[in-house]
Amino acid sequence: KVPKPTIKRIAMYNRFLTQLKEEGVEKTSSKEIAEALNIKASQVRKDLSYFGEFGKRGVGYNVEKLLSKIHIILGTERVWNIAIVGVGNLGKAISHYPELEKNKFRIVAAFDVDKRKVNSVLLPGVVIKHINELKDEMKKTNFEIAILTVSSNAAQTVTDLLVEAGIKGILNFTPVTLNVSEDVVVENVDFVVSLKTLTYEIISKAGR
Amino acid sequence: KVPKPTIKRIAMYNRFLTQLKEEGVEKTSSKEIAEALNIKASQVRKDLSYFGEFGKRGVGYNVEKLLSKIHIILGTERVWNIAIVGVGNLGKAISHYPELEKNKFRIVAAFDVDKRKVNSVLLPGVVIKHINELKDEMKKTNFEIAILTVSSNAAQTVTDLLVEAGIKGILNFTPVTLNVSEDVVVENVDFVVSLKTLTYEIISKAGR
Ligand SMILES: NC(=O)c1ccc[n+]([C@@H]2O[C@H](COP(=O)([O-])OP(=O)(O)OC[C@H]3O[C@@H](n4cnc5c(N)ncnc54)[C@H](O)[C@@H]3O)[C@@H](O)[C@H]2O)c1
Ligand SMILES: NC(=O)c1ccc[n+]([C@@H]2O[C@H](COP(=O)([O-])OP(=O)(O)OC[C@H]3O[C@@H](n4cnc5c(N)ncnc54)[C@H](O)[C@@H]3O)[C@@H](O)[C@H]2O)c1
Repeated sequence: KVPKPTIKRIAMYNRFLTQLKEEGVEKTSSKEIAEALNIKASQVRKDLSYFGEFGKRGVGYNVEKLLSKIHIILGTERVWNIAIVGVGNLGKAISHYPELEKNKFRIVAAFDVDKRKVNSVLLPGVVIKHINELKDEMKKTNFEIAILTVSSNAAQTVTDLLVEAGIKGILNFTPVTLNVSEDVVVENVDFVVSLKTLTYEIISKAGR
Repeated sequence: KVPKPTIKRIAMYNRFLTQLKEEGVEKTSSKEIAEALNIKASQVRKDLSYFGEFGKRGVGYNVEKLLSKIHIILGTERVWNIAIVGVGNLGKAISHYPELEKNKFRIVAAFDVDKRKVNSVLLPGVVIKHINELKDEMKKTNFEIAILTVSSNAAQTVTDLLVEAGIKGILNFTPVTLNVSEDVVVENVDFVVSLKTLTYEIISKAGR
């Protein structure tokens, strides 16, 4: 089993390589990738070695080839249909984030319970539906991932609906630990953990 | 130097131990912490070993003691004053997130350029100021961390103002790679990296 930090780093290599490709760069090295992410070059080589042989020692990597291999590893060579569940401040900010479309994550559905929001347009072609229409809408739009941005008190009930409707993955922004069945994957996002990493770095720089 | 994934995990142990303390649990073990985070118990022991001896082998850890040691490691035993810079959808959602106050991160200032938002109240005691008042406001409210949630095209200019005013750390939500001076720490938050980890887990479960 590949450790989770390795997968997270590979997703970051994906972002850096995409930037290189957009700038027309054809070759790169583990040293260059490592410098962009402030890690050691040996870490880059170790991470990639989980997935077979890439590039030749001393010659570096072909950007295009490495990028397409990483897309296959992460499953991001194809489009993923996703739904925003809970269209409050956070749900709205997430749905308009340009990096989603750029990475082939297409928002195809959105849900809420607030009467003022239901039936309004969130994005071109995406009308906010009532949460009770989840099952029908999933069949119609065929989304496999839900971004959960409902208020905390609704998190588990809404998750139960998603699991019952056959969701494959949930990106959970609520501070609630979700209970799901074996076949569903949950990934939690909590920027407070990043804030604590920041405080650690600030006090380390200042010399304890 | 302690690896960054170790610091991230220690921040997550902090969250789990806080939950245990709230439930009145006095003792825990590396096995119990590991299960909550879906990692190996040896990883927990290895992470903590960077910072000296904790708990006795076979006896486990005292929750209260371990929690206070982790607070000292992360620098979270005290209150940190922070500012929200850019009060759009994302800035608003972040400022109302209850986990901030719970973890002693206090929002003391907020900035924007939109005339409709400047001088309005974001939170009790926090009025949104114009970005031009950054320096004066930082002296008055003494914030050390800025949460950057401005539109992408303003990210670097606003960062330059923050660095000049003496900011210590920036939590960057924009997709722009920020240039800062040596003494400033930047931590980037990008949920798209989490989405790619999610797709990896979904295709791994489905068996390639
Ligand atoms: N992880 C993070 O970094 C982070 C940051 C900020 C906020 N949050 C969390 O994200 C969530 C959303 O925050 P927000 O500021 O946008 O809150 P909000 O109150 O603005 O939005 C919540 C939305 O969920 C909807 N909702 C409530 N019950 C529902 C249900 N049963 N089905 C469908 N929709 C329902 C509401 O009508 C509302 O539109 C909260 O749980 C908050 O704690 C997380
Ligand atoms: N990292 C993530 O996970 C994530 C998710 C969603 C959005 N985003 C990013 O976060 C940022 C905010 O997103 P949003 O949806 O809230 O956008 P928004 O347009 O709703 O908010 C941006 C705010 O910044 C203000 N602003 C613009 N220029 C400014 C300046 N010079 N000084 C101070 N304030 C200024 C605007 O007036 C507005 O209020 C964007 O950069 C977006 O790409 C990141």
